[in-house]
Amino acid sequence: MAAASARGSIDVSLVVVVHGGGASNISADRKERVHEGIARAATEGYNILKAGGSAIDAVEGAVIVLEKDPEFNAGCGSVLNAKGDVEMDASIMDGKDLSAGAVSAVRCIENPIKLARLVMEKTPHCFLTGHGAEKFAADMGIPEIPVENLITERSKKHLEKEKLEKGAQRADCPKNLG
Amino acid sequence: TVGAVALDCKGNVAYATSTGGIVNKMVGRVGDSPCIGAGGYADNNLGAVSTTGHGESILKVNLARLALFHIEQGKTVDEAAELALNYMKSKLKGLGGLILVSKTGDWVAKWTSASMPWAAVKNGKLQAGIDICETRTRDLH
Repeated sequence: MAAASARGSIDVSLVVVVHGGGASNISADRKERVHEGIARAATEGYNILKAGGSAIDAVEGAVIVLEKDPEFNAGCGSVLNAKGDVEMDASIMDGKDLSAGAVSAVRCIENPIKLARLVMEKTPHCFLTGHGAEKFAADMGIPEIPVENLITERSKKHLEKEKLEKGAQRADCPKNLG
Repeated sequence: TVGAVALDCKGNVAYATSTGGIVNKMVGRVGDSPCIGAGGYADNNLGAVSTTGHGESILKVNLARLALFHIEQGKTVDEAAELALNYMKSKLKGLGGLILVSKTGDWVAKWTSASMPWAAVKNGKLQAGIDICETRTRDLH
């Protein structure tokens, strides 16, 4: 089974790789915006490394760019659940000491990846979820934002189309893409 | 889903993965993104991975750590990514993609879905693509 790939060379140096999610078909008019967004994220991560930043700084910086970009389904532009609400998840891990942080089902914050990093650095835990994660965000001074700031016309259209075509969420949803 | 992996000047690697999901998903449904070993993994002895695709399938095969197991067995980054994605597809019919950087600075972006926006910077050269066999290159300096 052929799979697509792109590959780099073998000498050790600063490297950043980013992805914008497995997609079905991206329409021609969106393609340029997606290209720009993904290139901007990789450049942001690389600039952090070049300035002496760590790998964990670089991956957080790159993902923040993509969470802010409405073309990608994370942060602003996240998919909507059956209630038309946004629940976000994120995780981050440092290969140096295997430290890790994760959050799930968080709402009304701009960058879940920042909260995941705070879980890694400010708690003895690896994973906070739901209300606990939201309370931790407040304790860490992360501002709460209106959920509307995370919802785009495109994500609303997707939800309407999905509800129209497939009805309620079935347990045997097609095993293809997230 | 969005994600990133990096290798810094001290030889440390890291990953970050955020959100994604399935439109109209059940309230409370959580996919692979926050699950260490599935949505991503990072170990200086092996490399770093960030994954995307059908979350339930990625969770079941522990896709990120699976790809690094193949690195541990001496596979190239390309082989490791292909083996891991093919296992998920053959076992569960799950499609997805992953990015991987090894501790020696090799990297790969690979997918079994129709497309996956990706970008990589190394030695000041930016490469980016969305579809199979389509790569744009630009010098950042």
